[in-house]
Amino acid sequence: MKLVISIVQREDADTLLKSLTDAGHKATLVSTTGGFLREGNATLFVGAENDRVEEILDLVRENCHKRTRYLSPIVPVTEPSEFYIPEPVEIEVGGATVFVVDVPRHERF
Amino acid sequence: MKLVISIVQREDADTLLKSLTDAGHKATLVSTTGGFLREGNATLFVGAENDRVEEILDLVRENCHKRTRYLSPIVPVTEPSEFYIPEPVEIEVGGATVFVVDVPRHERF
Amino acid sequence: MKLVISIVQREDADTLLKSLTDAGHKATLVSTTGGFLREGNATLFVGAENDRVEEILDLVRENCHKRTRYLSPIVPVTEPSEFYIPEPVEIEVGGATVFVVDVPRHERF
Ligand SMILES: Nc1ncnc2c1ncn2[C@@H]1O[C@@H]2COP(=O)(O)O[C@H]3[C@@H](O)[C@H](n4cnc5c(N)ncnc54)O[C@@H]3COP(=O)(O)O[C@H]2[C@H]1O
Ligand SMILES: Nc1ncnc2c1ncn2[C@@H]1O[C@@H]2COP(=O)(O)O[C@H]3[C@@H](O)[C@H](n4cnc5c(N)ncnc54)O[C@@H]3COP(=O)(O)O[C@H]2[C@H]1O
Ligand SMILES: Nc1ncnc2c1ncn2[C@@H]1O[C@@H]2COP(=O)(O)O[C@H]3[C@@H](O)[C@H](n4cnc5c(N)ncnc54)O[C@@H]3COP(=O)(O)O[C@H]2[C@H]1O
Repeated sequence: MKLVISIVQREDADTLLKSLTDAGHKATLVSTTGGFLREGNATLFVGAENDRVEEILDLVRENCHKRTRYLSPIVPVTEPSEFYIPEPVEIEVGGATVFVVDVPRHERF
Repeated sequence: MKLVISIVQREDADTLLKSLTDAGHKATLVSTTGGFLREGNATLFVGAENDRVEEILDLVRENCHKRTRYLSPIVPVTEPSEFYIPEPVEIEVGGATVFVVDVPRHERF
Repeated sequence: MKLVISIVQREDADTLLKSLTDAGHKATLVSTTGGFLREGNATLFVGAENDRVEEILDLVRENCHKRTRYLSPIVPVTEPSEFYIPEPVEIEVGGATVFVVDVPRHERF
């Protein structure tokens, strides 16, 4: 058995969950926060037999999309007369970051 | 060392936590959401020496109970004159789903 | 690849996140609850190449501090005339509890 841990953008979490459960997979959702942007994102835990991991990864790839975020850097105001609007910084946030972990033992009660 | 990850129903989380800590185990609770029913449930992380895993699994089995949920399916209304009340769908939610993962390295600071 | 799971006190989570991202690491934050004190704490997931784990553990050690919590035990009131103030119980909460888990497969979409 494997535990597939996928960190995805909040915008994709619902459609991903629906496509996973429609395909008969079971999943658990955790609300998480990105360490860098400090924006809310989502982490899905999907426990699956080894031979179903590829299918799960395909569903993650199909349902999760890269997006560009624009951050306006905080500008230290020096001379108020200097009218300076900095270029926003572009940050590309990937569709999904996935960790597949071994589960040597699985129980259901 | 092992990390015991137990997904349980919210109704059982408190009594399970109490019985784990009363037995001297340490645990961390995460509020989670079921992927299918979209109901709040709970996930417990318990790091434990290998020889204490059986005891933890026994406590999970004793404190977590199956429950039946009744879902009323959303009925597409065709003819308003058709008065149709569908049978609720019965879903059995298990007491606990447990993943035991190897922890080759553990540190406390 | 490894997944470094660190359970830390809420007071240290922000400075730890900042020092991790300043050093180029990526991290995801989960709000969690301690099983014993039932206080809010924080769990960080950091996926990292094997040769960067030591550096991450150093940052956790440097940014997370032990603290003492004082709990006043709940005293069953017997005779109202007995004026009894119990000694508060001292609990030392560690700076961090860290589990390092193997990640045999990692994908980014
Ligand atoms: N230290 C740093 N220096 C410079 N730029 C940085 C950075 N950390 C992150 N970024 C950039 O900011 C985006 C959002 O990161 P955030 O930490 O908010 O949100 C992250 C984080 O929550 C999670 N994540 C990604 N890789 C991770 C890893 N190795 N371990 C744990 N969480 C990870 O996935 C989200 C999206 O990550 P993604 O890589 O697609 O996109 C990242 C990346 O492009
Ligand atoms: N392999 C796994 N990986 C990750 N998380 C897992 C998991 N197996 C179980 N869980 C977690 O445990 C909860 C209870 O699952 P259980 O199988 O007992 O009870 C399930 C099952 O009877 C049914 N169910 C779940 N997914 C289904 C699906 N794709 N198709 C049909 N029925 C499903 O609905 C009940 C509630 O499911 P829900 O998703 O709301 O909540 C799930 C989910 O949060
Ligand atoms: N093996 C493990 N698996 C999963 N999570 C773990 C863990 N070891 C530690 N943690 C997490 O780290 C927090 C701090 O633990 P620490 O051992 O430093 O500090 C602990 C410890 O000094 C004491 N404590 C915890 N459990 C106890 C128990 N069963 N009996 C007596 N004292 C306990 O209370 C402090 C706060 O505990 P709390 O549970 O509120 O919060 C815990 C818990 O969320």
